[in-house]
Amino acid sequence: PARIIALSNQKGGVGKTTTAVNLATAMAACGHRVLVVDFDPQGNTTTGFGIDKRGLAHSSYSLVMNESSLEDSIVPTQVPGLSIVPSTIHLSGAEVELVPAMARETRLKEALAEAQNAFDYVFIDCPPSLGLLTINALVASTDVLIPLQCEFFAMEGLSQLFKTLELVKKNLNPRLEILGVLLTMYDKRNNLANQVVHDVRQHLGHQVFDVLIPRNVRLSEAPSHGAPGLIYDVKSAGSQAYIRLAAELIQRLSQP
Amino acid sequence: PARIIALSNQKGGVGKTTTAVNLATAMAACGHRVLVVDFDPQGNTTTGFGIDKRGLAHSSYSLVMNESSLEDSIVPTQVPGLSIVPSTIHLSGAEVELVPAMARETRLKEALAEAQNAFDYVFIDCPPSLGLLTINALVASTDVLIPLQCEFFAMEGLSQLFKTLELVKKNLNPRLEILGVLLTMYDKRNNLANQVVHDVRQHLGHQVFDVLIPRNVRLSEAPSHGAPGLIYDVKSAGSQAYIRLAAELIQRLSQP
Ligand SMILES: Nc1ncnc2c1ncn2[C@@H]1O[C@H](COP(=O)(O)OP(=O)(O)OP(=O)(O)O)[C@@H](O)[C@H]1O
Ligand SMILES: Nc1ncnc2c1ncn2[C@@H]1O[C@H](COP(=O)(O)OP(=O)(O)OP(=O)(O)O)[C@@H](O)[C@H]1O
Ligand SMILES: [Mg+2]
Ligand SMILES: [Mg+2]
Repeated sequence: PARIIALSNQKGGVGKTTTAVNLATAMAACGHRVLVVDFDPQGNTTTGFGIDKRGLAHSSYSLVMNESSLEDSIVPTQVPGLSIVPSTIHLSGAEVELVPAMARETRLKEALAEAQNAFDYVFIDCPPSLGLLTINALVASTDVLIPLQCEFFAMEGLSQLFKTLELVKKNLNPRLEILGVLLTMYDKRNNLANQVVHDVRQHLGHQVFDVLIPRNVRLSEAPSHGAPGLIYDVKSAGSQAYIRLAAELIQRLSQP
Repeated sequence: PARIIALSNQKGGVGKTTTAVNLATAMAACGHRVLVVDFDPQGNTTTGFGIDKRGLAHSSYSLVMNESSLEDSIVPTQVPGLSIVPSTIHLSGAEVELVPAMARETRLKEALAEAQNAFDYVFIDCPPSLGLLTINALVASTDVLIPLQCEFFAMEGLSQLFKTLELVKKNLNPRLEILGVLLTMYDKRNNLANQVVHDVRQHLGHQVFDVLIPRNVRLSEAPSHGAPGLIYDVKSAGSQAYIRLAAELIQRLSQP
């Protein structure tokens, strides 16, 4: 069955989307069957693959509102072996519409049931919050990957995120595991960044990925060309880091 | 009466908190009576002023749930003339608790009524979403200031934000005006950043502040010292930009 990995951190701008887009691309490049689910109403992952949001027949909104099947909601990307469930702004309505609904926390999990045998890996990009959309993603997932900017404010939200993950694991999804914390936008010339790396590794030890994603302008340029960094500039330091991350991910998932 | 300014952008990590903390400090330094309301459950503005969230008797949560008065919810900061309504994680509960409540969109506006004569400026730091907390802040405000990172993804969300502001103005708060878009984390050596500045100024003209906030590590170091950038290092390029921004803000507000 598929490994379903949520990219989650309620702190904004820490690299959730950039990681979803580039890690999924790197995994597909290794020959795995990969699905990306854009579960953020901003739809940055959808744009990151150059998909035009106007004129989409279905999206993660219609999927989670049971208005379309997974098969109908999936569209191909320019990356061989990588498909996406795109997102539109309508998804922001789901957060309120699902509040009174039955089994509101398990809608996405049910909707992704068919993905189990069709894909090896599913990545779910979450919005910067711990609301119902993120809860749905965590309930649907086997693992959660936490991107963390090398900044002071980003560390502050970590303990709250871990508390929420505990609650989800205890009450809604006992299989949920923390795959690891990924340090992003690392600039080795910056004292604060080095301090954050040191502190986070000291506190969390092996839960922190060995791979550090460097601050690399090619990663932030890629979306304006409608392509993942790995396609826009595979030789860049950013893309190379995501390729190493894919290898470390596979190694972590194969450990007991 | 007070000018109430919401710092809002649903895109995460664009500089809402850093602008709230440093612009409010610069305005207080000019002798104005200033209140900052931390309306983000992450509580980064509260931490940005070095306030310990444990042991707070009241917060923006108790204020908006009508459990405490404004006077009881305000605490001083280390900046003369600057007070804060701090935030704790309990505020994340308000987003769900307020959904069925009466007049759920005007709770913060009612709560801030007493601020009208006690302060000259009120700054409200919003979370990275367009949910009920941000709607409450927009309804309570006379103006909205939109921080915008010089990045491609940040521009993508702008049209959605403007649509939401139109809806709020039409249906909930006819006095709401867009004070301006503030370009943040600008690095003049970065082509993408220069492209974004050019595109945004071309599209929005005078709605964009003349002042550009540069990417400046002293601004991101300051919160780890529990102080605004203007106190941590007033001579830094970041602090100086926020001082110039305060001057431009006053000039913009005095125009008919
Ligand atoms: N390693 C990197 N180097 C340089 N820029 C980066 C890097 N990773 C991400 N960025 C840029 O930083 C910004 C924030 O990243 P991104 O949008 O991926 O974060 P996010 O956590 O998904 O944000 P949100 O909370 O809004 O969903 C984007 O403009 C992105 O292009
Ligand atoms: N001009 C700047 N130069 C360098 N770093 C900055 C600047 N402005 C903000 N930062 C840093 O960038 C990160 C994001 O900024 P900030 O937290 O203020 O954004 P935000 O919009 O409030 O984020 P969120 O969406 O999570 O509320 C923080 O770690 C902050 O310290
Ligand atoms: Mg994102
Ligand atoms: Mg903030």
